[in-house]
Formats: sequence, C-alpha cells, structure tokens
Amino acid sequence: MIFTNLKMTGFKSFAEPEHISIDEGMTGIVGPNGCGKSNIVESLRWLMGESSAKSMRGGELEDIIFAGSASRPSRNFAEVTLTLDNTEKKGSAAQFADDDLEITRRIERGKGSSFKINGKAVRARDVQLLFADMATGSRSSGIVSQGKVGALINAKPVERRNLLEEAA
Amino acid sequence: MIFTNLKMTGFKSFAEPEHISIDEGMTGIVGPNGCGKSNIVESLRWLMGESSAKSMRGGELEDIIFAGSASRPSRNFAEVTLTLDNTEKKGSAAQFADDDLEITRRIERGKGSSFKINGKAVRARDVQLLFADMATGSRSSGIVSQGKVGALINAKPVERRNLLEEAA
Amino acid sequence: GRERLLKSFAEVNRYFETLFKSLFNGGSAELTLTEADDPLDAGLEILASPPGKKLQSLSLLSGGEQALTALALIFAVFLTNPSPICILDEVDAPLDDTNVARFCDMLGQIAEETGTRFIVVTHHRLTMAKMDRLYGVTMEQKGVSRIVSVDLQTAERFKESA
Amino acid sequence: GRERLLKSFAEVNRYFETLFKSLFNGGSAELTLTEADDPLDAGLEILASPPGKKLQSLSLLSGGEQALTALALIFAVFLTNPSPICILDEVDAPLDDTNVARFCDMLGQIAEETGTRFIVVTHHRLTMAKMDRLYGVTMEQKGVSRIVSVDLQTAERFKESA
Ligand SMILES: Nc1ncnc2c1ncn2[C@@H]1O[C@H](COP(=O)(O)OP(=O)(O)OP(=O)(O)O)[C@@H](O)[C@H]1O
Ligand SMILES: Nc1ncnc2c1ncn2[C@@H]1O[C@H](COP(=O)(O)OP(=O)(O)OP(=O)(O)O)[C@@H](O)[C@H]1O
Ligand SMILES: [Mg+2]
Ligand SMILES: [Mg+2]
Repeated sequence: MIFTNLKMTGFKSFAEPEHISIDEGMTGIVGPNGCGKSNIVESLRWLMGESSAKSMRGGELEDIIFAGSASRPSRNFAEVTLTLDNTEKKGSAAQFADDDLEITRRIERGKGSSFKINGKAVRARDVQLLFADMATGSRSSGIVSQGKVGALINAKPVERRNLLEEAA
Repeated sequence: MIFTNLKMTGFKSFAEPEHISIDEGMTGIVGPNGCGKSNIVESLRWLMGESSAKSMRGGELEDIIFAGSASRPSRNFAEVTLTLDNTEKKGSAAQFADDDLEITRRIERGKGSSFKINGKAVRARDVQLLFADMATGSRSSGIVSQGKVGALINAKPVERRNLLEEAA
Repeated sequence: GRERLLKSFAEVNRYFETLFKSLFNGGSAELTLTEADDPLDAGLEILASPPGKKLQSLSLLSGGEQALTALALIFAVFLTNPSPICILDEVDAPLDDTNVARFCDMLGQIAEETGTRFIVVTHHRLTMAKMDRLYGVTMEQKGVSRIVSVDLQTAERFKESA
Repeated sequence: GRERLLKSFAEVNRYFETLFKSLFNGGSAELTLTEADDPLDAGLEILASPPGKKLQSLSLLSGGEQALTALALIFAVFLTNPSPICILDEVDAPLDDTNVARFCDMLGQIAEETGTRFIVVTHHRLTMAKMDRLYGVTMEQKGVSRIVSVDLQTAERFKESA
C-alpha cells in the first residue's frame, strides 16, 4: 500500500479543506511557529485511530474541531481523508477490490467520530488493524511527534523500553 | 558586582586551561554538537555551589573532572575561577576590601571540593550566600540550562510553581 | 508566607503579560494559581492567546509558541529580582526567525535597563548576528575543548563543522 | 514471549550500532537491558561513544549527541519492520549542520531501500535544501492554516515571517 494524499477540513487550525500530496522520497513541511505544521501530523495520527486526546494536546477528542479564531467562527465537524494506492492488493488490503482506498474519519460536535473506507462505514478497530498490517499506526516508530525524541532521551529505562515496544 | 571573567581547567571536556571574558551586553557561544558549550554553563553553576551531580548530567560530583579521551589521559582535578569587579563594594561584597574578587572552586579525585575567595579558604555556604545576595546562583531564574524551557512547559502545575520559587 | 507569595505572584504576572505582548507582538496571556485550600500548595497555570487566536492553556499552543511563552515567564520572574548575569543555553532552538529576532530585542532591552550581562549559547544564525561578540568552542583534538574569539562568518562555518 | 523479546532486542541492537556509526561518522554504541528477574521487566539502557570520546551513558552526552543517538535507536526499531510512511516533526532542532546533513543522507538511503515516503517538518535550512519538494503552511488569515507548494527560496522567506 502506498500513501498518496492527505486531506483535512475543520481539523484544528485547518478551517477550510486543505491537502498535502504524499509523493516518493522526502517531502518537507515548513512555516513559522504556530502556522499548523504539527496539526498536519496530528491529523494523520487521528485518522489512523488515535483515541487519546491528551496525546494530541487536547482535553477531549472534540478539541480537534476548528474552534474559531479572530477572523471566523468555530466549525461543527472535522474530517480527515487519507488516499492509498491499492493496486498491489497485498495483505489485509486484499479484501478491498478497488485500486484506490479512501479512509475517512469524521467527528461532529456532540456526536462522536465515525470511520469509512471508500464510503462504507467501518469500525475504528478495522482501520487500526489495516494500518497495523502495514507496520504503521499512530503509535508506530515511524511517526515521531514534536518532542518525542526528547521524551525518549529523558525517559527512565523501563519507560524507554515501553516506548519501543509500542512501536515494535 | 560585575562578572568579568570565567576560567576553567580540567572541567569536563576542558582538559587545558580555557577562559571566557564576560563583557557588557550579549556574548554568544557557538560551535558544533558536543564541542563543550553546555559544559561552560555547567562550570559556572558548579562554581556557584551546585551540589547535585545529576543536575550536571553526572552520577557523582567527580564526574566533572576531565575523564580522558582518545588523545589524552584523564586529569586528577578540576578547577573553575570566576572574576568579579568589586569596585562598588555593595551588599555582602562590602566585606571584601579588594576591587577584584576571584572565586575558585577546586575538586581533586578522592578528596572532595574546596572553595576560595582571593586565596582564602571559605565554605560552600559563604559562596552560595554571596551569589544569593546578587540575586543569582546555580538555580536562579537567570541561568537557563539546555532543556530547562522544555521542562517548564511539560511540568505539572505544582512542579512549575516550585521551579519558579526556586528562582524567586 | 502566604501573603508574600500572592504579592510576588501578582508582580510576576504583571511582567509576564507585558513581556508576552512584546514577544508575540500582540495577543495576551496570564498566569493563574490552581485551586488549593492553601495557596502554598497551588499550581501555576499558564493561559495564552497569541494574536488572533483564542485563549488556550499552554499545552494547546505550538512548540514554538510554548517556548516563547515559557521564556516570557522565566524573564518575568527574572525582572522581579534581576541579577548581574544571565546565561541561556539553546533556548532559541524551537523558534522561527521572526520570534528569534523579537526575543533577542527583548534581551537587548533588559541588558540596557538592568545592566545584566548575557551569555547566549546558540546554533541559530540570526541570534549570532545579534550578539555583541562571539566565542567559538572547538574540539580540534578529539574530546578536548578550546575557546576562541570568532567573527560572524567564522561562526557560521564553525557551527557547520565537527 | 521472553524469547521473542530477546530476539527482537538483538535485531534492533544490530541496526542501532550500524546507524550510530553512520550518523556519527565513527564511534560506537550499544543497547543493554538492565538487570531484572524477568527480561519483560527490564529497562533499556543506551551506551554511546562518539568518535574519540569515552563510552558513556546517554545522559552524559551533549544535547545534539543525545538527539542523534535517540534517532539511531528510533530508526533501528523502524528498520526491523519498515512502514510505507514515516513522519518526523522537528527532530533536527538540536542538530548542527554537519549532523543534519548526515541525518538527511540516512533518510535518503532508507527511502531507497524500503520505498518509505518521508514527511519532514523542519525549521532547518539545510534540511529544506535536501528535501525532494516543499510545502509551506501559512496563516494569512489569523488562526486559519493553508498549504501551498513552495520552492527553496520562498521556503526560506516563509520560515522567517509570521
Ligand atoms: N481546535 C483548534 N481550532 C483552532 N485552532 C487550533 C485548534 N487546536 C490548535 N489550534 C491552533 O493551532 C496552532 C498550532 O499549530 P501547530 O502546533 O501545528 O504549529 P506548528 O506549525 O507546528 O508550530 P511550531 O513550529 O511552533 O511547532 C496553535 O496556534 C493553536 O492555537
Ligand atoms: N568528565 C568529562 N571528561 C571528558 N569529557 C566529558 C566529560 N563530561 C562530559 N564530557 C564530554 O563533553 C561533551 C559534551 O559537551 P557539551 O554538552 O558542552 O556539548 P555542547 O557544545 O553543549 O553540544 P550541543 O550543541 O549538542 O548541546 C560530550 O561529548 C561529553 O562526552
Ligand atoms: Mg510544531
Ligand atoms: Mg549543549
């Protein structure tokens, strides 16, 4: 499975629909402090099934919905969509006939979140397993959030081993 | 009291005598990773009476003595000297007649550390009080070690208040 | 004890709100003591709203915004009792160029007001450019540190070679 | 369970020693499990000796050396089970230019071997220069983020203006 595109709307500071195309090699994301770079990282982790609001700097999961700013009122929902190229149909992706998979997570105020794969409702667990099958997921070693390197350095030896096991 | 010069020998990676002149305004310290910049900061905190080896990245206080490298054997002592301009003779500095004060701390392997002011032996407490009188000291708010800003951000509210009280 | 704590807290809070505004070129922030039967057991909460953004707890801000806000707090405490020396070890690491520039300007102002002498360890080109002088630390001989005076061009090459 | 843990630990250790040497251009490092009756309760200790320096526990190294060593560990775990995507948020913050260059080279090699696509959030000019493409995130409207494709010059101006 190849990751090809990440789209978000209403997610944290991304009030309007925005997307980032995920191409081969290395893609850099730049911008001033507070412009939204880490929010992009968190949108992918949330899509992969992250259920801890605290690990995304929030108090509750609804904190990820655009809360409004000086220039605009808050929104009522947040939606993130990841597009995957499934032409190879390997592993747990073989269950899907389509060449492209669109995985969507959506949350509405007061309603909780829901997952879809190519428009069909699925459970959080199905999405988490799909990613785990690709050796990835919101807690995998390949997703290094801001400050995580420092946390690994300062962790006690037992916590450090747990950090790695979460990943391995 | 004005800080004018910091000299160190045998302190961590400073095998040979080195010094940094402390002039008015802002002095920058630069260099590649691991070249010794934070060691300079720690040498001043140690001179001011820092007694926690852990807060200087060590296991015991003797860890601050140059431990040797591929190019040179270890040393048996570490010594740091701070020069102060005392022409104004204010506060607890008034007890000293000299226009210049040299505060020295020295540690020898197996012997523990000793303090001197202008050649006269004093206790650690005398040095700590002298600095406290100038609103400074190894734990004061004006000495921000590498990673301390991150620690303040991640601290629980009660720890954060303690951090500030240590300083105020 | 309690009264002195509340008085010193109020003074730090005043400096904090002022420094925050000048570091962020706007916005507002405040400190609050958490609920506790005894103020001596209270914790310190930090609320901040960078220009144009909602007031939030420190934990919801970006990495750089958190660092800049924490520096406003550290210097608010510093100003209640300024000392002749202030040493900063790579505090500018998470800041972008605009915030680094405003931070260095604040240090310069404090230096003028209090006469404090600053020692600033940095990897940031912009910070180096704003210093009054630079010392480079080298390890020509592996594991052995030496200190030399450097100018800005040498410093820029310095931080690049190990 | 125990046997699988020790086997996976040995594999991570092998990758770790190799990655450390390539990131530090020499030196050596190793992982050890701390004493415990049950390896499943053991902690992970990291010992490292950058070129020309003595073997020390991670805590005695410099800020940048600690970060580079931790990255060697993170990618050692990654290589035991590579995934199609890897996202790094400002992991290069404490690194000097030489270490940043070696780190980006390592990412490039991993990308070639495993086909992993990397997303790298950074403030570091050198990292930007080594990326295959750049996206800039802006907040023209306060508090509202937008994403645009940028080239290196625009990116350099970008990170400077807020
Ligand atoms: N629910 C929300 N609604 C609106 N804005 C939000 C929401 N949650 C967070 N934000 C804003 O998003 C901004 C943080 O963005 P982010 O952490 O992505 O910045 P960044 O680009 O990573 O910056 P840095 O370089 O400092 O790490 C903050 O200013 C915060 O106020
Ligand atoms: N007792 C000692 N004897 C010899 N070398 C030591 C001793 N203690 C620490 N060191 C060495 O000093 C170096 C650390 O220096 P320091 O922390 O000052 O680096 P730095 O310039 O601040 O780097 P960075 O930019 O990464 O923060 C380490 O490589 C460490 O091995
Ligand atoms: Mg960020
Ligand atoms: Mg350092």
